[in-house]
Amino acid sequence: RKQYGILGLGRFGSKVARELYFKKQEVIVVDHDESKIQAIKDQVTHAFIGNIADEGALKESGIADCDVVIIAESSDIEANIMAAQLCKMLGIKKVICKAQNTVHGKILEKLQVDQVVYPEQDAAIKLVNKLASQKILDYLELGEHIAIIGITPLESFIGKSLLDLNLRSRYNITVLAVRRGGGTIINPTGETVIARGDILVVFGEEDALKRLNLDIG
Amino acid sequence: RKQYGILGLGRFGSKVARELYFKKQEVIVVDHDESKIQAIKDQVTHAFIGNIADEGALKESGIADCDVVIIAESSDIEANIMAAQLCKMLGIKKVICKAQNTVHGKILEKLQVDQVVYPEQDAAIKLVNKLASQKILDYLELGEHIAIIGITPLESFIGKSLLDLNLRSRYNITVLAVRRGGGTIINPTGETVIARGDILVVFGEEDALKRLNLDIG
Ligand SMILES: Nc1ncnc2c1ncn2[C@@H]1O[C@H](COP(=O)(O)OP(=O)(O)OP(=O)(O)O)[C@@H](O)[C@H]1O
Ligand SMILES: Nc1ncnc2c1ncn2[C@@H]1O[C@H](COP(=O)(O)OP(=O)(O)OP(=O)(O)O)[C@@H](O)[C@H]1O
Repeated sequence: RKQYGILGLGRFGSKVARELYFKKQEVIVVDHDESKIQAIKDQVTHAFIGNIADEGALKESGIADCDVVIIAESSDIEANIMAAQLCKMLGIKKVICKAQNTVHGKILEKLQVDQVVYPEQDAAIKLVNKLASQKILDYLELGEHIAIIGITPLESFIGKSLLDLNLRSRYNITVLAVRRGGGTIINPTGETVIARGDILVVFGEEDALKRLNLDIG
Repeated sequence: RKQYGILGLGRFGSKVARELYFKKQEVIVVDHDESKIQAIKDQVTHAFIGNIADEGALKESGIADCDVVIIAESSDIEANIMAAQLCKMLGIKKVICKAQNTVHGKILEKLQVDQVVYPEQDAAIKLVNKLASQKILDYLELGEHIAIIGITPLESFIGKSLLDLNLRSRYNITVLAVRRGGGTIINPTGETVIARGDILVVFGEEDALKRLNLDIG
């Protein structure tokens, strides 16, 4: 079980915090707005009133001991960047930052954060793809119980072709792609032979994926 | 070619406007902040300074003649709701609204808007799914040139089985699901016979999908 820290309780940060806690993770949140802390304290492990750009606050709150920190505050770019740099200096293994725009995002990349998130821009692209591709019908959401995941193959898969493995009949999943070396084979044919080190990108209903995962261990 | 109206030039609204214009659509935007209008006017068809909650402004700007209006302003809930109601009254065919939270979203649903968007909350769920499903590895983004789309089958597909059609070899695409009647067959087997009225949910690289679409016409 991992310890997650969330800095800033806007819509994105609050949702990340509550969802992680719901998934039984340890969640510490920091915000300088007392009303936000009061509103969320029963829905997370610990909630602290503090300045995310202050090293002392990050240490006292336990953010400094987290495995993953999500910097969700993005209107105050300075606070966001300072917090990112502090988290890197404190040795946080994984730092994820919401960025206000691409200039902000590029700065964060130079600080070597692990991931930059652009919620509004991503939602805009998704909506535009849906609206402006009528000739091909719209991008269809397949539903919440469907997933695409990456798995390392079972020992028993190595050296066998996809046709032989027949994963669709056995597990009701589809192999969408095989990641190998630095590249990706999209829609691999049945002749594709699974090699050690491959990552199979599979699509299916959650139950089917769970069954496959149990076998994979 | 459709006429799109965007009300409010935050990160989401600005991105929607620029992306639609880039896709050669007609784009009208309204914002009461002159600097935002100045910044975007060369990247859209028309940009107007105005109050999105004012019927006169919606008419003068041409928003009232749009096929689709996206209400992208969401901090001022009153302005967002007023604009939504005005758009419905003006007979706009499709009204899409960004909502600040689910209470706001429910109000918009009662106004019968066509779609409510929650960019920050959706991004949070996507990130949490990526972070908190380690046992099955993380949800892998396959890249920007991959898509999942729904298509109506060619006349020549009707009555044939997926095995016969062999779409993977012919078009390098995978059929992930078949929508039929009110339901969806996930990962259909090769024996599945395509019927009139089916919608095929297909996965592949954009070029492959374009090739398929050209055939579909
Ligand atoms: N220096 C800071 N220290 C601690 N908390 C801060 C600091 N600056 C801002 N916050 C808090 O960060 C939270 C979110 O900030 P932000 O301005 O990014 O919101 P937002 O852009 O509306 O977020 P979202 O788009 O996710 O809803 C607020 O609750 C605010 O109190
Ligand atoms: N009544 C109004 N009439 C016209 N424009 C408005 C009105 N109210 C706000 N705006 C404009 O809407 C824009 C975006 O508003 P909003 O406060 O929703 O931004 P935001 O939450 O930061 O958006 P995003 O999360 O997409 O970045 C601003 O450019 C603002 O000038």
